Amino acid sequence: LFHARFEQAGLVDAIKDLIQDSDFHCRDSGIALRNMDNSQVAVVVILLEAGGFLPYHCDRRLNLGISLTSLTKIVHYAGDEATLALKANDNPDTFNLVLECLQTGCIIKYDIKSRDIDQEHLEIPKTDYAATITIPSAEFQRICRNLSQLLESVANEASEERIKFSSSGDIGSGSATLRHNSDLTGPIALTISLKYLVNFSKATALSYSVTLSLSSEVPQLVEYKVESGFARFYFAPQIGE
Amino acid sequence: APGQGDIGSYFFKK
Repeated sequence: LFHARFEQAGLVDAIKDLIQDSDFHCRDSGIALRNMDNSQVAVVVILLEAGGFLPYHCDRRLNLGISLTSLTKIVHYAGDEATLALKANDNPDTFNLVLECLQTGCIIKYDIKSRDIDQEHLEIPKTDYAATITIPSAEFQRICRNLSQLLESVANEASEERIKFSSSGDIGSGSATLRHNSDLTGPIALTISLKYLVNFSKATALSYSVTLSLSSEVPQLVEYKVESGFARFYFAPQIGE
Repeated sequence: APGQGDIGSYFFKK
């Protein structure tokens, strides 16, 4: 039997524009998801430890193939205040989704067919980054959204005290600068697609701060810590940098 | 997107 109740259903919203279907690996230690985005330039890794659920029960390993497109619709109509419970019995072909709206007491139940997802295994090596910078997640989202209104990609430059996001396009250029108190091994400058940063920043509601781990030769990491776990977004560097 | 690397080349299990 598997049963998990999760109070941050907004997490689904943060990844729905990146991946359509994914296996949810359910273990006694928690739930994990690791998947490449549709355009094969980003990887989403989510870990939710068992302690973040009330309750959590999983007595055997289970892989649930879930359509995030469908899950998003279900969660969206329940509203932000809803809790989401996943249940599965010994039949791995179907699982139950139970949404509970705390304010009204309304309970919505679904029986969902598990999807057979042909998912390749991704191995993520441990990496030492040139810069690891933590900034308020709301500021990060504001900067990405603001710059993306007019421009397509952003150059990140980080020095010991400040991180600068600057961008230029047909209409001109723009930049935003933020103070930070993080450690850098040296100054760094690299270019990232704003479209993807805007997507990653949809996880803003999950955490007060976001950590950017940057190096020029390896995928950049955008990480949101959630209660008993994390949401990590890896993004491939531009070729020729 | 032009100039954008493929994430699979970094993370796929060899």
